[in-house]
Amino acid sequence: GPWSLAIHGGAGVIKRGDLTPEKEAAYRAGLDAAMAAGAKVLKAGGSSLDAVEATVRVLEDNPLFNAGKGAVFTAEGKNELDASIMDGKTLKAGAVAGVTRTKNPISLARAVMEQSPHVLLARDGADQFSKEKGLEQVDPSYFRTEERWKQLETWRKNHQAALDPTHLFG
Amino acid sequence: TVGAVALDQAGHVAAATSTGGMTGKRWGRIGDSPIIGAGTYARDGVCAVSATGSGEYFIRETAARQVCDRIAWKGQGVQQAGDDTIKSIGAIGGDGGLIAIDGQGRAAFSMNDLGMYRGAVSSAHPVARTAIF
Repeated sequence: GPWSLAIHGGAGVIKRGDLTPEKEAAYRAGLDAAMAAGAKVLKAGGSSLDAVEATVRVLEDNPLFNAGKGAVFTAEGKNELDASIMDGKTLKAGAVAGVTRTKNPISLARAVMEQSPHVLLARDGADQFSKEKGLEQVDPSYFRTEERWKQLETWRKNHQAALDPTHLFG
Repeated sequence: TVGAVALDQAGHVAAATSTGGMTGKRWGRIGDSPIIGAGTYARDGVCAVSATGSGEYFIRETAARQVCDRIAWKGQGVQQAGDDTIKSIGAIGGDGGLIAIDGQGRAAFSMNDLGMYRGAVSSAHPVARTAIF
């Protein structure tokens, strides 16, 4: 039957002049690669759950996007990652918050949904669950990119976020 | 934040979202991404949603669930439901965007920000399309 996939790589103050043609091409290539992964699952008759996980894993591995590798930093200079997934057929869902060592947080969210009675696990407990269930572990430094570190330094310098009520919380 | 929503050939929908959060976040702050009903929601025959934006506002407006409820309870189309949900977030000071598909796989993109990295591909439109601004 028919299948369909839609993806996003984050919203924000992306002004037309900000992106060089090369950067724009890189973002579009990243989106295309993610869609190719999800479409491959759907074309082969695979489940929408497998498709969204495969798609998000590609985006998590691409340092251009704020998830997995290339995630933004906390005020303390750490990467704390959040993810969630939901199955429209069963209404089962899984989520993790504040995880620091799982290479692909979306797969950990799926493990919470399928291998625990819970919906949401957080921080060191989620990290421990990830290890116990054999998710691929990485050193926290894996998520770091120079570009995101510079964004944190800029944020620390002028705390624009504190002045902007919409981003009052960081 | 990144996200995906899909309809498979058996007619089932699913949604997924993943993020690093916001630069400079403190106190273990989390936003809408790991909260079912706010950043992610899916229900067969109705819709699947993944959101991205200032989480506190998406949480308080239960954005992802709101899109689905507008379709299920008010009979709105998926684009209208997405646009009205983002409007409700903007009304309380939030900004961002969301992607959604309905139970038939029709995709919608809604935002009140300057841009959102986004794309769509389907059996009806096998050539993937991307957009930013």
